[in-house]
Amino acid sequence: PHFVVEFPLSKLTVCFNINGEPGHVLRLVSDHKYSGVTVNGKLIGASAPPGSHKQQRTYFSTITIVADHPKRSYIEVTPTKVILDGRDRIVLPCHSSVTVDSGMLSVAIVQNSNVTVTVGGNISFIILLHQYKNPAPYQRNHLGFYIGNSKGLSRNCHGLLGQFLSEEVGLAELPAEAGTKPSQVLKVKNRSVPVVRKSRRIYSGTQHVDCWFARNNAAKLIDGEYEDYVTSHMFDTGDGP
Amino acid sequence: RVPRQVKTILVKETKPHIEELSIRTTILSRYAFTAVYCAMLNRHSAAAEGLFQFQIPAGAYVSNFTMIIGGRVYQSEVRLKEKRVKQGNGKPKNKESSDTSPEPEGELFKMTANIPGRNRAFFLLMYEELLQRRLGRYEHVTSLRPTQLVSRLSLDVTIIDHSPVTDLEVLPLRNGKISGTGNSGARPNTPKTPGGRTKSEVPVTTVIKNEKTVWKITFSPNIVQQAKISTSGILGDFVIRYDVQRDMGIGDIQVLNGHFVHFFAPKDLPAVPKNVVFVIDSSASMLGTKMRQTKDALFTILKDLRPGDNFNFISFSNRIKVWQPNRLVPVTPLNIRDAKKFIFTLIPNGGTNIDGAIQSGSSLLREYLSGPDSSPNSVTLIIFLTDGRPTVGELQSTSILGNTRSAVQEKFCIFTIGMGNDVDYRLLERMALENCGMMRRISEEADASAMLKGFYDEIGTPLLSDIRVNYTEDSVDYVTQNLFTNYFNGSELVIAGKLTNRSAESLHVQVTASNNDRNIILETDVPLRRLQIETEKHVKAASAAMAVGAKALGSGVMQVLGNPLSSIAEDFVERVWGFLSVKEGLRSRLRSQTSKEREQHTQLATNLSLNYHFLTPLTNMVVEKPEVLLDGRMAPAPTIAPAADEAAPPLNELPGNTDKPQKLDGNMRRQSSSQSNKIGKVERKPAKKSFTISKTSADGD
Repeated sequence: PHFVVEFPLSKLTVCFNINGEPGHVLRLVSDHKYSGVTVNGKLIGASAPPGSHKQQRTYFSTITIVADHPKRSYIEVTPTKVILDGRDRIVLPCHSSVTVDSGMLSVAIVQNSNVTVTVGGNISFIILLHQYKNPAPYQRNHLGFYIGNSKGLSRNCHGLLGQFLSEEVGLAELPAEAGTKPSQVLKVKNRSVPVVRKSRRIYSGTQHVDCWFARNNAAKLIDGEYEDYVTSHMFDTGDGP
Repeated sequence: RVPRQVKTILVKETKPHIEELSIRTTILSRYAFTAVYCAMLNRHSAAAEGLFQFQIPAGAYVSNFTMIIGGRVYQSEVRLKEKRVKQGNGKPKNKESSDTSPEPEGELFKMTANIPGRNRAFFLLMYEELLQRRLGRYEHVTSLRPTQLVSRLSLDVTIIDHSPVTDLEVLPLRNGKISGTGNSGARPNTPKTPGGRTKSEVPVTTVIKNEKTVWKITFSPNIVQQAKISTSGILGDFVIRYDVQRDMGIGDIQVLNGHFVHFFAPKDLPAVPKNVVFVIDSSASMLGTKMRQTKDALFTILKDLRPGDNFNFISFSNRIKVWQPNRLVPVTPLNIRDAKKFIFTLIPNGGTNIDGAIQSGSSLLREYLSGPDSSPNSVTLIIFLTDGRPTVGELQSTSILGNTRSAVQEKFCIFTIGMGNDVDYRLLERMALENCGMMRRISEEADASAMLKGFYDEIGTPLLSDIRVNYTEDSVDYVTQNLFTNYFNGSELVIAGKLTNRSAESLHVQVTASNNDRNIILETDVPLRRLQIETEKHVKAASAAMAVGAKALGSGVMQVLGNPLSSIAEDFVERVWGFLSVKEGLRSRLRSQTSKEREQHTQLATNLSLNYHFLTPLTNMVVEKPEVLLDGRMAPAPTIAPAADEAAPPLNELPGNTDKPQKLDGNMRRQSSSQSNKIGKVERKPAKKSFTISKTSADGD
């Protein structure tokens, strides 16, 4: 999947790719100890790479959200259904619009379009449903995960996306060596990450965003390595590395 | 080879012989059309009286009856009940007093006609019913009781559904007494038919699956096979059960010719906890089997209560005994054990104080609901069982009903069960209808234990409460009931209506409901054109099946009548709407508090009954009978056609046989409009929302 991180205070947008392996579960947001929210995403692979020179792509097949308050609830979103598991279980199909609201937790499906999960009024996630009518071999029905409102998440929030929610970054230019152009580096958490300018399409391709791209599975940009964010199961709520 | 015994039976038969009895049913999206064709031969030279009788399901309405005798066609007419006609009338026998009593479990349609010597008579009866989903199944019952051995007996049932049919079962013939037709709630403990073949003793049932959504079931025992089951021609009920695939979505909507029908039965929902008080008759008349079977059922029901439920028991005779005074208790092993002790010690004696019992039960629930322990979203109900009329305390039905309404205060629902023949079923039905419940009757001979448990199973698992179904404002009209207090697991909510704009692209449907502590909103845009095309496809399949059925039915009759089934199918969504509206009108009439209100509902239900040719408690079916001379010949008839023009219809009567939808009269329009105003209309179109969110994301291509 492609990751995009917006730093509103720095007015910078950074992007990176983490391909991972089909079957991996990536921790996207981890704030279990404080707000009680954890978001994980499971990867699937396409049946064929898009071209001979490219590697196989992976996509999110399932996004799981665990919310601890007021009581522990498990939400599992796939391109076709949403399973809401708390004290009891509700299975909601994605082909019709459904809203389930229990005060502190609400799940709203807009038919075949997106699922909004709101926790406690100030945390919300939007999961886009990408469904292909006639998929090519390298395309799979998959999900896109967007953070709608992160005000309720703590400063200690972690995960591949969560760790950047309260961060400031800066951009610096490295002087050019002979015969080369000057290169850009991103200053984040006292680390310098070489980046290049790229453009990404988001929101199902309806919008473009210009971002600073960090190569090599976001090496140095994220704390640790991406493998540290691979969790053991879909509802794992262990703290970040 | 026909055995000698069977031949002897046939030879000894003095009444006209049924040469053929063919029953063809087409169930199109849960709406069942049945045509019964009977050919009767009078072998003797003298005229003889032929009796055609057929048991129709309790919830069905007869829509046509035609006789052909001596080459003449006698077609029925549906008229206002008040209008007395000297000629023969083919109303169901049990319906004679049905104007004031609730529907019995099954109704026997009876028609006698003189058949000239050495002549044949043909009878064609048609009825329609909307199958109700109970305990997760639709049940279709056909009574096979021709009362004599029949040379050619065949039953064909074709099921065509929008959604794939699942769990189709053909049960062994339900023999014995004429039993309930699906109202019982009891499910015989029969195995699923392996490979689609029944385990009945008669190896003649076949189930053929034609394609994904079309099933055909045939049953045609020859005369020898019939004799093996019963030499008296009482074969029993042929029962088919099935369900269709469904999910947690908005449900199944079908659109045809400006009408729609919406079937809503979501699954994968957790049960809502319930607060239930069982109010059980322990008067002297319950002594013996009734009390034993009631106790058996209550013991089983106790096991089925869920951990979140709260309950109590009240027994009533002259004395009213409350098991746990002033409270409801949670389901714990200790409470269950104590409750069993209470049930065990119930000893029938004394009279029947219905009013006192309901007051006690209501007061228990009111106090519980206003206390701190009650959950606002749980479902609260009384299950009331009696086998008799009120004999102690308040005896007047109207006072009991008034007292009940005041006691209930629309805070909970009352489900009533009557056992046996000495029950005021009208009182029980009104009590249930006025308090968002249902009524069931358990006949004197039935297995009360199984039926009581069956009824509890139907209402024991509430999944949603306060269900409201809305459609785009100004797009629909004359919508049938769209607010429901509860939705129980295994049941189905059905709503029908008219589309005001047939050419509209889509219809926005929204269902709001509560499930325990959650509010659920389901909404979708229904593509009307696509649905119309799909429904037409199914209608075509049904018409084809009906055409085959009609061909098999006696060509003489069909030459005369055309293929009435086929034309009915072409408007089946409208007929579902008509059917539901009549049922609703009759229910509202029973519930009405003032004579003016009652008159309005009567008028509405009557007009619709006449419009759709339904034989209901408000209408009569009138058919001219042939006159046969003493020498056995037919009397010359003044007219060949049925006597449709004998009398001008009354001013408030709608013309009967029209293909196009009738314009409704002013009363109905006003009423439906006010009903429509009451229901919330959807103005918001959710479509695909545009939302402002951060770019922070993890997404694919």
